[in-house]
Amino acid sequence: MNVFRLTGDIAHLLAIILLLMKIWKTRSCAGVSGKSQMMFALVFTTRYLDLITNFISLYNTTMKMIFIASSYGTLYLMFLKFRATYDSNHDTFRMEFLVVPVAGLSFLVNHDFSPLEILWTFSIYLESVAILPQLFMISKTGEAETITSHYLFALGSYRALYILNWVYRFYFEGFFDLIAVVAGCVQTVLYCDFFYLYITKVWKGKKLTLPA
Amino acid sequence: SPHIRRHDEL
Repeated sequence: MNVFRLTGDIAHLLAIILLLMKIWKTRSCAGVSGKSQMMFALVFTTRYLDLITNFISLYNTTMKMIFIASSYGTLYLMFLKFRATYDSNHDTFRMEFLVVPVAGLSFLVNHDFSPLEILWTFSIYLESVAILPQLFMISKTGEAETITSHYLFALGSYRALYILNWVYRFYFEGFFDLIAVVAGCVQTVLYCDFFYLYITKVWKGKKLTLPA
Repeated sequence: SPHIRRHDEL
């Protein structure tokens, strides 16, 4: 564990808490993509199957369980409890355009052709693009609530911090996972446009709106 | 050596 990985994990946890708080406090999931959230639940489910097969640390197990539980909690709030507030008209990104190619790629490019390893690879690839329906939704409506933009900033920062963690681990531990690194870089690049808008608008106290 | 990878990251 190093400081980049720890702050990355904290940013990830903070993002999830921010989203749950936004939905709970406003009693609404308006502006949140149910498709991105469904894919995040799929990401955690397929990645953390190793909870059953091997133990790494109490920290690792606890965080994995929190991530899985919170992702299904978010789906419960969006699709059951506050279903009426779900903005499905603007959530039109086609999930199969991401899930199908990602599933194919995880069969072709993986560390080991075994079920758990293919599912792990699938989750890494899917996570890298799972935010696209959310970003697409913001581009359609042209704006995001401030709390939603804080959520996205925390969520995007997490993988950016992981890149620093991988640089650190490469130099100090000789650890290098090409699949995670490439997918993590793709994931971070997808946020760049959002990061720019967030820093130039939200940090100056304005709402996140897209240039016309 | 081929062995089951332990993914220790989240």
